[in-house]
Amino acid sequence: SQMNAFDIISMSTGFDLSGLFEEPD
Amino acid sequence: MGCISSKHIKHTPGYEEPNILASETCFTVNEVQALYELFKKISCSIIKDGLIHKEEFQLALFRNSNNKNLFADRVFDLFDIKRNGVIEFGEFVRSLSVFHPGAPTADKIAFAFRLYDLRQTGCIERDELKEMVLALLKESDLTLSDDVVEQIVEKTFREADAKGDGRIDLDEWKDFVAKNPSLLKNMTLPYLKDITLAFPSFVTNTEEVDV
Repeated sequence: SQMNAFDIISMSTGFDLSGLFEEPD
Repeated sequence: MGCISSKHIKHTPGYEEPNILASETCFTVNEVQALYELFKKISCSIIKDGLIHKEEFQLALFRNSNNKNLFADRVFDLFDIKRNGVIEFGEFVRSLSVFHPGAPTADKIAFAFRLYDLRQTGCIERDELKEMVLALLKESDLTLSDDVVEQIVEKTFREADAKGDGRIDLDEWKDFVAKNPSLLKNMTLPYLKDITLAFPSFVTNTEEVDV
């Protein structure tokens, strides 16, 4: 695999804060 | 106490003036005001005290306050600058500023490093990295054998741990990120570039309250 461990970790949704800005359904 | 009515100029505990926060961050005064509307919404979602608790942070991120996630925990801890278990408005704005498209790359690199330095030893250690990968796999639907995880961690350390001492320090991390800029992808939130346009309802509300 070409991915390193940090690439895999950064796929975690907890590291993506965009959810904070989304209006609830 | 309680949620703050938009009809009264009564602020959340630990409120800081938008013009001061704007002078210390990448945001304009209007953007700080828009962030205040977002902050009020998140900080009153479960415990109505105008402070963001971990459950509220996770609820905002995942729409589910019970969704345990190692990185959401770590991000919360880094936002909680005073380490008192809650995020105040000033902490929210200062921390989000690191994620602004205009924030210095060095700040993004340092924040990501602290995020990965789980035990806050000043280095990312080999077993720490493996623990993070395993935790992520456990929390998601991804399945990788222990051998494959070991190979990935080994490969990452071969590339990142230039001194070969089994730890990635901040200088090594900076070099590694320079070669792998995609590692900072999540450190920039395009939403923040012009939050007042992205969330016009916030601006309408803040004009009523804060002018």
